[in-house]
Amino acid sequence: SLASRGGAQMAASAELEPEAEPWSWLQPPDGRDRSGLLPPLFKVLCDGQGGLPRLQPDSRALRYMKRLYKAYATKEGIPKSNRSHLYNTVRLFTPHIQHKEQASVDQVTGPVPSVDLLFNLDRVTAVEHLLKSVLLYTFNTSASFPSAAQCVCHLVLREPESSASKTPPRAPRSGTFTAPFELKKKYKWVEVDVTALLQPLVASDKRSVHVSVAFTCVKDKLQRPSVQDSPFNLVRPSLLLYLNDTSAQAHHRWYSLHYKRSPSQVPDQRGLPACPVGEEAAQRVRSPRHRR
Amino acid sequence: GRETVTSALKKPLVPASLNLSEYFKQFLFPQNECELHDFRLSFSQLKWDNWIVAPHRYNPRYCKGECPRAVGHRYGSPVHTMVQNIIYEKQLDSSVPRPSCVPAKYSPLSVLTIEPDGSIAYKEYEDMIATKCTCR
Repeated sequence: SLASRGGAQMAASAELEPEAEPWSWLQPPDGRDRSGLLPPLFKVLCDGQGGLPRLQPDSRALRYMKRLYKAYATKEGIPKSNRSHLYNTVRLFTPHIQHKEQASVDQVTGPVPSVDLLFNLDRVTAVEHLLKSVLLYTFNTSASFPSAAQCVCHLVLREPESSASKTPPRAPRSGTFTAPFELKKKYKWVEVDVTALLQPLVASDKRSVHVSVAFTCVKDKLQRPSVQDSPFNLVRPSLLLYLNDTSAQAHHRWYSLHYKRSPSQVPDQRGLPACPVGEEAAQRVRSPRHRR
Repeated sequence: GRETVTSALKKPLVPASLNLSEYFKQFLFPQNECELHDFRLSFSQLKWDNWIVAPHRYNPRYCKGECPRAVGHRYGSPVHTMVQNIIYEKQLDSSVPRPSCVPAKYSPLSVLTIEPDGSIAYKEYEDMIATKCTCR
């Protein structure tokens, strides 16, 4: 009788909203739109918003991500199991604004011109935790450059200019951040690791990153470090974020790796704890003796 | 009961008209049993190729077919499924349906998408491709 009464209520509510989309039944009864809970792919599967107008991505960036996809997944889209890292999401952002300006004077090389970059991180969701981030440079192929050069990247984090703010802009928080890296003719891409600089920003749910970037490069040991704002005409960088999406819909590699090794430990659907702790782990140690 | 046993033994095991190979075929090669089927979908068919860059082809696969009696050892079904099968076959209750052929295991799918703001995302989604069927 309980089931029939429940069924009657369901039928009644369906009559009340004949035009309701099937997927809207997944929404919580309080009617508040929590479409943020649904992963982007599922949202589109439900309401066919795939046709939304989209800004076209940078062609170089798209080429890089297609190469990354081929390295990580098969043609059918199955993630390759030979990868050991834990991120299941990689996001690439291209900078919106860039303009050159004099930045701080460097004691070694004198005034260091820098390039201002602004990245909008709106697409990073609260369930995506940052594991690694890099500035991705590629070369302007027409520029000539030596076979190799040792470079140092200087980054200064700036508070994004908010016109509405009354308080005078604070002095830029200097990301006493220098990232050495090597330029080589054979590399098409150069990654400058900026994880330490961005980790606190992404963790604090910052929506945009405003950073000034400059380089000092040494082509060979003898030469004084020369100052360039973009050595050998490096093209404006993209920002790559390697993230671990902790939502249920995302694929958790560490989970499948762990349970693949010991099939006897495959958790049944009643939600055993992800990792054996305390008594269970001790029990597992005991079982071989028991088997003997 | 000796008379009944002897009379039963005298009955032909198989109707004379039906030959043995035909008779056994129904047990050895059951038709359209519950199994995995391919369904190759291209995102351009769904007009999503403007935002899903890769993969070009997506095969979610699906489970279809009838659930035979011996669901236990073949599909790892619980005893409940056999009970439901018996209720269905003996028509003890017309509202009880035959057990259904459904996916039991899935594999993830990697997707490369262009976001509305022009950024590019590589994501791995769980449970996007059926890899094994069962009867429940």
